[in-house]
Amino acid sequence: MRLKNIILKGFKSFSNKTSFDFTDGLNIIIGPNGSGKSNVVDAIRWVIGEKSIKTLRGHSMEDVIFKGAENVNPANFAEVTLLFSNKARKLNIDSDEIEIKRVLVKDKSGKFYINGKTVRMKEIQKLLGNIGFTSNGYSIIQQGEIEKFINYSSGEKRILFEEAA
Amino acid sequence: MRLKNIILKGFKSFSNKTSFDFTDGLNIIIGPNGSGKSNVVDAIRWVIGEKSIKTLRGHSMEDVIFKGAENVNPANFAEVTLLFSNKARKLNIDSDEIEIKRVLVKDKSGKFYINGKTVRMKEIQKLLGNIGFTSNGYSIIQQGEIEKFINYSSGEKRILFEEAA
Amino acid sequence: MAEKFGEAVKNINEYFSKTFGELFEGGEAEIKMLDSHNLLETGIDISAKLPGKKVNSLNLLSGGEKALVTGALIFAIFLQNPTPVCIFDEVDSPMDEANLVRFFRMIRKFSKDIQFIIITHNKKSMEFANTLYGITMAKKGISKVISIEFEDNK
Amino acid sequence: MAEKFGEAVKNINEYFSKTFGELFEGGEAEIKMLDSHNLLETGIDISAKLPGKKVNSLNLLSGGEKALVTGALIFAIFLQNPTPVCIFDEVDSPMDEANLVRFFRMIRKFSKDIQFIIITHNKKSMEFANTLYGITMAKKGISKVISIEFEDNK
Ligand SMILES: Nc1ncnc2c1ncn2[C@@H]1O[C@H](COP(=O)(O)OP(=O)(O)OP(=O)(O)O)[C@@H](O)[C@H]1O
Ligand SMILES: Nc1ncnc2c1ncn2[C@@H]1O[C@H](COP(=O)(O)OP(=O)(O)OP(=O)(O)O)[C@@H](O)[C@H]1O
Ligand SMILES: [Mg+2]
Ligand SMILES: [Mg+2]
Repeated sequence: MRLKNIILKGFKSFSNKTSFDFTDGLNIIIGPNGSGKSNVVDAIRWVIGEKSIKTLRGHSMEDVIFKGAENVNPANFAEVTLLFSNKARKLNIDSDEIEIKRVLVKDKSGKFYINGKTVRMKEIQKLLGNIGFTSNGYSIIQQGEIEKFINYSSGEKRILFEEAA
Repeated sequence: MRLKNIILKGFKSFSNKTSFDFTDGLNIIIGPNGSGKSNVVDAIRWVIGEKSIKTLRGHSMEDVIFKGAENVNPANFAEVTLLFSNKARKLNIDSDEIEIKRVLVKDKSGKFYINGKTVRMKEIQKLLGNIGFTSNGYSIIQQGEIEKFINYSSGEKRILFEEAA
Repeated sequence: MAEKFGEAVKNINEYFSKTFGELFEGGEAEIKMLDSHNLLETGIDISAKLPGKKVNSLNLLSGGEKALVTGALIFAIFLQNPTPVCIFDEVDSPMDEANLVRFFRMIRKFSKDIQFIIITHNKKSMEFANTLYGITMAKKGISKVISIEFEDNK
Repeated sequence: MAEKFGEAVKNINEYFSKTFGELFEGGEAEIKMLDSHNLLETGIDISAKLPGKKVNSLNLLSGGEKALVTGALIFAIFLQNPTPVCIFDEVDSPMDEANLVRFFRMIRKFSKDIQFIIITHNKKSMEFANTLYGITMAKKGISKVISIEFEDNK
């Protein structure tokens, strides 16, 4: 099971609809400071159910909506879609491909979708939580966080191992 | 006024007496991971009066004493000496050179010296505090801390500017 | 349930010994339960001794050493319970070249079964890519992606 | 006393505009008091807008951008109240080469009056040194220093 594709639209610095396909193995993203690399990681964490805007470097949830640039208006909504390949049925849905989507429209509450069907955030977290792909587990290490496990208390380390067990 | 020389003896990974001279301008320190570069910064912060062992990456004050290596015994004490050039009398002591030293012997309380005379930590902090050279001000940025001011609350930012004023 | 936890910790400890030993070319590392009689609540402690050094506490380690220990821990957890996707954002920035190469060689082994998405600034790290993506901001404030695929690193 | 504080904040704000503009080749940045009528207790707020971008809050900036903003802030404070010695431990690690070069060019200007001690892994940064020190651990667990002096960077 792997991530095949991500589409970002109006998410942070990705004002225009941007799509990229991931391959098996080792995908490496490079680019200058501030070009949008960590924003892609934020987009993935956001769509798989990150609740804390602080860990997305924002103050309010609408901070993820593209705020505009020189001669470019702000976006009215942010949308991120992830497409997973599920031939081995590791995800608990009887479908070769699974698309999860999150949309936040200004001044409206957010919406979540699995294969086009409206769902609650919990369902996405549960679906992906079963294979260990959560926004705050050990499968995603954010910029500047590589030392975080070292500094965990013995109780926090326990929680890490409970997830691994 | 500048830092002319540092001598480390038994301080963290500097088991043998190690001396190096700093020059005017831009001194750059390089070396492999774990070779001791940040330990030099710790040594400087320690001798100018750092009180918090946590910011020196330790749990107890004696963590700064060399713990030994393969076939090498631990040291019995840690000692760091800084030599400042003071021709312009920016430091408030009538002396062309000022030497500050801190010693910590195992199971004993630490000692501080200015030009060989025993003093209290406060005196060193005051002497160097007057020229803004403190272990927790804006003149020393530790590894991993470059974002810290960005994350300060408005009250913490105020304290930073009070020191700058 | 609690036994499953105890079992997992023992396994991860053994894997950690291997991943740590490979990334540091020696040394010893251990993950243990602080109170193995209380599986429901015990905390976990991690200690590591680098080759030739006598320091056991993780906190005194250098920035690059801590990053590598964390890498060893994550790979040990993957051996016990892999996730299908792993995302690293600039975890190699404190590493020197020698450590970075060992770290990416280990990633390469795991990348047969785990899909990695890694952000880096380091030219050496880029050499390990199966697929490389460049993100640019030719138009100020607006991100754009281009991808460059190599097949020779597989 | 409080007036001295208000004066300093105003000056540093003007310096910050310059250092920020130089490091980012444009954009606007501001340091202001949240309550300029209460000099004794007012908090301080810092905002920055990078060239071509419309984002004003510092928290949304990237790792490299935050490091450069912090650099601009420290240099602005130095213009108001320099310290004789400044120590940076791997502050350039999140910076790309273009930003790193602008950052070190600014350090070079300040290094006529301020003594810098900088730790780095970056080959480009090393080129700016007046004096270079190598720290090694040929004997495991024991640090050793060698120094290499250039006179041509002054
Ligand atoms: N809602 C938004 N609208 C427009 N731009 C935004 C928004 N949120 C963040 N940005 C911009 O995105 C940029 C940061 O992007 P990101 O963190 O992905 O950079 P990066 O490529 O990871 O850089 P680095 O190499 O420095 O880590 C910042 O310049 C920020 O102003
Ligand atoms: N009291 C001590 N006795 C012996 N060795 C110690 C002591 N305290 C710390 N060390 C060792 O010093 C090393 C860390 O040194 P330091 O942090 O200076 O490395 P560094 O050169 O900054 O590396 P990096 O490039 O990874 O940041 C660690 O390996 C640690 O075990
Ligand atoms: Mg980033
Ligand atoms: Mg270091």
